[in-house]
Formats: sequence, structure tokens, C-alpha cells
Amino acid sequence: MFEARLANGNIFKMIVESIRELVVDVNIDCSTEELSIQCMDSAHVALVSMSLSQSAFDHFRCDRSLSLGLNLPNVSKIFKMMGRDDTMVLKAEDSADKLMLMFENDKSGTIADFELKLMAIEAEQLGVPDTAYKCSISMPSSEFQRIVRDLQVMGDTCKISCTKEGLKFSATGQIGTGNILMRQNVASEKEEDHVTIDMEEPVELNFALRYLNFFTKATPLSPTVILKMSPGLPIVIEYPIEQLGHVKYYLAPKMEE
Amino acid sequence: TPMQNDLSEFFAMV
Repeated sequence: MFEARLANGNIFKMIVESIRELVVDVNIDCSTEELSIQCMDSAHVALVSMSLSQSAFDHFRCDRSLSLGLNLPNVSKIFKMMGRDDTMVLKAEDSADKLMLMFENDKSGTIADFELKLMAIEAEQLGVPDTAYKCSISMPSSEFQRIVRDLQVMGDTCKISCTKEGLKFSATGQIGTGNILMRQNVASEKEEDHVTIDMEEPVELNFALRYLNFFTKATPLSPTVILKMSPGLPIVIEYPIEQLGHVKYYLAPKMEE
Repeated sequence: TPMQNDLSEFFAMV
């Protein structure tokens, strides 16, 4: 059987929120080490990869690997009923035809339980190679969210270029062009406010702003976002979840005609 | 406007 108890159930709620605008049906893979998700959006433009280590849980038991096939809009409806400080418990039998969810709150003494029918979802697994990227940028996730949200008024495509000057986001449309430059900045005492740019060679790639905005739904999961780029390759946008896991998005670049 | 690439062109199915 599978049984997992997460004291901060809100983490799981935020994970669901971070992917539900990209995919509808998803398998959560349970193993002895972790819960994980890998799925592509229906347009095959973006890939989400999530991992949450068993060490994130107060209790974790998974007798044999299983996939929980979930409909995210339904899961999201159930999580709307979860309180901010609730503990979450997940349970499934090895047959994995239903998932039990429990939201417990010691303070108010409430226990909510739900039984969710699971689906058999045929998933295409992609092999993502472990690549050494030419540019790696770490920046506050709230800044990244603000930039890609603000640039939407200028156009549909964002050019992201990493040079010695810094990291530049540009969008061009009918009304003109907008550029936002982030320079390396490690002045703040708080490490989460730092912008660090690790560049081996300059990279310039174009991406759909619509997708970059979908990815920023993961902002509440992490104060920091890590962008990794290499010429001609999909960008990696990673939101680390403390030392316990991550949500990573891969987005295929647009190519000039 | 640039054309959108398909992600499966970069990552093979396993």
C-alpha cells in the first residue's frame, strides 16, 4: 500500500496549482524514494517535472511503485477545501483505483476526508538528458514573475539573452519594444534577493510569454528561480522546494524563420 | 514572428 503524511499540506496544494494550467490529466508516480510527476502539455511545447522526496513527509510508506492517475481540475477543487495549516494524508491500495485524501487540523480539531476515483492515464515519458548548460541564472522568483507578466503587454514572444552585461528580457509588438535587464546583484544580506549569473558563453533564445507565465504559478513554492539555457536547447526553469524537491519546467525555444 | 518548436524534437521518448 501507499501512505504519506505531509505536515505542511499546503506544499502539495501549491504543486497542484503550479501544473494545473499546463496539463489536465496526470500520473503521480510513487516509489520508495519520492513522489514524482513528468508530463507534457497537450501542444508538446512544455514539459513539467516534479519531485518531492520521501524525506519531505512525516510518514512515508510505499510497498511497491505505483502511478496515481489524477484529473487535476478535480484535485484542485478538493484542495480548495484544505486549510492553510492543514496536514495532508494520502492513501492508496496497490490496485490504485482510488485515492484517499485527508486534511487534518489539530487546532480546530477538524478532519476532512475525500475519496477520489483514479484513472488509467497513458503517459508518454520523455528522456531528458543531463546537460551542462552554458548559462545558469538564479534570481528572486517574484522578480521573474513580475517581468514575464509585465512584458505581456508588449508582445507574445520574449527574447531572453544572457551576456556579460546581464540577463535581458525583451518583447516586441505593435506598440514597440520593451527590455528589462537584470544585472548580477549579490549586495543584499538575504540570499534569496541575490541575482547570480553564471555564463560560459552568451545565449539568446526566444520563448512564448504565455508559457513563461504559466510557469510562474510555481512562485509560491520557492523564493528563488533558476534559469538554465544553452544555444538551440529548451530552457529549464527550476523552482527548488527547500532541500526536498523541485518543480522544473522545460520549454522549447521558438526558432527564427 | 518566430515559429514554436516542438519539445519532442529535443527529448526522445523512452
